[in-house]
Amino acid sequence: VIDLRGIGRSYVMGQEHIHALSSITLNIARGEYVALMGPSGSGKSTLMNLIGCLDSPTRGAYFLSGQEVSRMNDRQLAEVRNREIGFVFQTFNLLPRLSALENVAMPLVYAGVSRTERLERAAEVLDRVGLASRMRHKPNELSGGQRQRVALARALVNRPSILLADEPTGNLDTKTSIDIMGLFSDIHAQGNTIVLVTHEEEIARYAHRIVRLRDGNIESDQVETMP
Amino acid sequence: VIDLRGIGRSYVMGQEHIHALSSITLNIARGEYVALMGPSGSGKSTLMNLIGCLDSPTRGAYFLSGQEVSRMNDRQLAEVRNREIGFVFQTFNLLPRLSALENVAMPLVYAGVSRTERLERAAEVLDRVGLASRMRHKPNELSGGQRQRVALARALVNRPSILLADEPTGNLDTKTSIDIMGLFSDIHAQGNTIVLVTHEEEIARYAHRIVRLRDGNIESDQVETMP
Ligand SMILES: Nc1ncnc2c1ncn2[C@@H]1O[C@H](COP(=O)(O)OP(=O)(O)OP(=O)(O)O)[C@@H](O)[C@H]1O
Ligand SMILES: Nc1ncnc2c1ncn2[C@@H]1O[C@H](COP(=O)(O)OP(=O)(O)OP(=O)(O)O)[C@@H](O)[C@H]1O
Ligand SMILES: [Mg+2]
Ligand SMILES: [Mg+2]
Repeated sequence: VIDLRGIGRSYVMGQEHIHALSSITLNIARGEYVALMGPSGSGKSTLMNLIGCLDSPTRGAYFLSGQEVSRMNDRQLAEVRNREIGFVFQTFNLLPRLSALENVAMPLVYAGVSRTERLERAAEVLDRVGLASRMRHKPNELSGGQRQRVALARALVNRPSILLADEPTGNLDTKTSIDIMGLFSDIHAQGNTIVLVTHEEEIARYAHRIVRLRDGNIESDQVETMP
Repeated sequence: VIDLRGIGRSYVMGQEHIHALSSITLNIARGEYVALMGPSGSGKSTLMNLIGCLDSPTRGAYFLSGQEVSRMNDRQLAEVRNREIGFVFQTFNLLPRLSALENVAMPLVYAGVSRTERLERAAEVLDRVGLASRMRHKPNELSGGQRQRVALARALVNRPSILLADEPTGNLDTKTSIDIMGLFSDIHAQGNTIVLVTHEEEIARYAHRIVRLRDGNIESDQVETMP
């Protein structure tokens, strides 16, 4: 479902060229659960943004569900992003003036869901991440780990078939992380595809395949043989 | 040096009272290295903000280096914050229009250091956290872990005697985390005081004392007997 061929992403800064990604060839089948690891600055978030159609590569081709993404028009891209993909950002990106509930309900506005149903579904998924008592809070009235869970809830509310999560447990204690990983396992068991960036080996172990980046390239790509 | 007596911090939201901290009595001597742990939402960042004089308690008293903080005027508070304390925020709080170098040099502006020396010292500490090649980048041109390290460098540039770090390795891979913890150990060895919030037991182990919070209270406070 995710088919990257010779993908590169560079930035030009004055005289310098920074190759955030050099050449990435990666194939992820529908229903896989992949952990993406690598040192700070190795290109993980850049790769996630490309997979999530939030950025375009400098070179190479990207086929999502068989369609070449660079050939899609804006409407098609917006549709794919909204329906197929749920994105948990490393920096959360919540809207500061909206409550947790309203933040989580946002993707359903684009999906044309009625207001009553939006708030019901948002409340339901916030409850699943342990935030039933915090729905009215704005982001600055929440702890770091609570904001992270709101970002996760927002990514899940539209029941996407592809979940892209960039460090979803970076601000969570062990017990809360285990709850969240349990939720991810349920989502995966329903046949969905998950790509998860993490720097913790414990968390990566929930996936069945680990792709490691180094300096913008894939250093290793291993399927776990343990069940 | 950090003496909290019956500290409480509540928020009023409509009819509800949220007790982020119920009653915290905690004494940290100069030169200690303390890890602060606890579930998401248990009050760790709230406690760090109070210790760092960035927030005032709803009840209780706080003595910093023997002086009662609530009795200090704004000038005294600003001075303490700038000279004594270095703060690494859970959300980094970098200035988006300034480069990494300028962000790190900021505290030295308040300290009245000359421009040449500011940039030299900022460059030096950025090099120590592995960001020599990223000094000209703005925060949005950096990876998550790079931003985290810029926030750390900024907290250290004024050589504070008290370092308060809220999840300083949350976005870092294992190797980079180990480098950063090595840096913290050096700072501690020079006689400085460190309070470090982390959710990772591996990281907490670098400290010699672990304080655990739960629902706004101290659940346990243990000095490690292993060297
Ligand atoms: N401005 C506010 N208004 C209301 N409640 C707040 C406000 N700020 C924080 N809280 C609540 O206070 C509690 C403690 O928050 P705090 O940020 O200290 O937690 P934490 O231990 O740092 O959590 P985390 O590990 O998730 O970062 C949380 O339950 C949070 O929802
Ligand atoms: N807009 C930009 N301009 C220049 N360089 C950039 C820009 N955005 C990112 N970079 C660089 O690209 C590289 C890859 O960044 P990326 O955010 O993908 O890393 P990462 O693997 O997610 O790191 P982390 O684990 O720290 O989050 C970094 O070295 C970063 O400095
Ligand atoms: Mg990243
Ligand atoms: Mg916190």
